[in-house]
Amino acid sequence: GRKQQTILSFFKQP
Amino acid sequence: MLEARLEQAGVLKKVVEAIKDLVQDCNFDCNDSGIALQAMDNSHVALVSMSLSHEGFSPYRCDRNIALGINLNSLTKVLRAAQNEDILTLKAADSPDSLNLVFENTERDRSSEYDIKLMDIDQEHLGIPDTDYSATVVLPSAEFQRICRDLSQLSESVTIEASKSSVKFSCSGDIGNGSVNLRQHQDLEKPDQSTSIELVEPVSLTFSLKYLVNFCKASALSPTVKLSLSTDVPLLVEYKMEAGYVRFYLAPKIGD
Repeated sequence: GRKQQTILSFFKQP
Repeated sequence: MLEARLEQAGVLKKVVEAIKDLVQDCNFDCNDSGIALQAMDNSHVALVSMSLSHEGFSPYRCDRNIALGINLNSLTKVLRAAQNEDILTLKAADSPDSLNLVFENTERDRSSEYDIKLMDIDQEHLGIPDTDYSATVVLPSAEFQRICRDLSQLSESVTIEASKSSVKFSCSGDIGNGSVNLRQHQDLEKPDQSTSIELVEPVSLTFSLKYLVNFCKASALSPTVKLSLSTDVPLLVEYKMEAGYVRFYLAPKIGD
C-alpha cells in the first residue's frame, strides 16, 4: 500500500 | 501586555472548534501584527497554521511578543460560556500565568469574566516553504465536507485528481469503491457555490480521509475552501476569514 509521509519530511525544522 | 477586543466571540469559538481535535496544547503567539498559531498533530502528519490579523480586533494592543500556552480543551470549556454574538475581550500580562476573557452581550447588560491558566509549551516552529502549486481548487466548504464524510465510509484514503475542467475525489475499500467528480462551474447568483480550478499541470495525490474529515470542522469559518495541490508535497486546505485564515497542511501518502 501507500506509505503515509510526515510533515517533517517537507517543512524545515528550525 | 495584550488587550484584544473581538466584535464577535463566534470567530474564536469557530477557530478553536476547527483545530481542537487535531492539536491539544498550543501556543497562541501574539505580537503587534495579531495572533497566530502553528501546531502539528501528534503523529506529525498534519500541521495547522492560524492567523488572526490585528485588523480583526478593535482595539488591538500588544507591545511585545507574548506566547499564550493554551490547552484547547480548557479554552473550549470557557468559550462555551460565550454566545457567538458576544463581544470578547482577551487580556494578558507580558509574562502571563493566565489569560483573561470577558464576554459581553450586545445589549451590554451582561458581562462574564473568566481566567484560564496558561502552560509552558515548548513548540518548534516549522518553516513552510513558498510553493507554486500545480492545481488550486476553490469549492463550497459544505460540499468538500460532504465528499470527505461520504468517502470516509468506504476507505481510509482518497485520491484527488485535478484536471483542467474538473476535480475528482475517488476511493476504494473492502466493500467497493466510490468517486465524486466536480466540474468547474461559475454560479453568478451564488458565487460561493462555484467550483473553480486553476491548473498549471494535472496532478493526482492520495491523502488520509481521517485528517480531511477533521479539517472540515473548520467549515463554519468560511462558505468556501481552497485546496492547493502539487505532486509529492503536502496538500494545503485553506479557510479564509474576514481578517485571517486557518490553513491545514496534510502530508501525502506516497508509493504503492
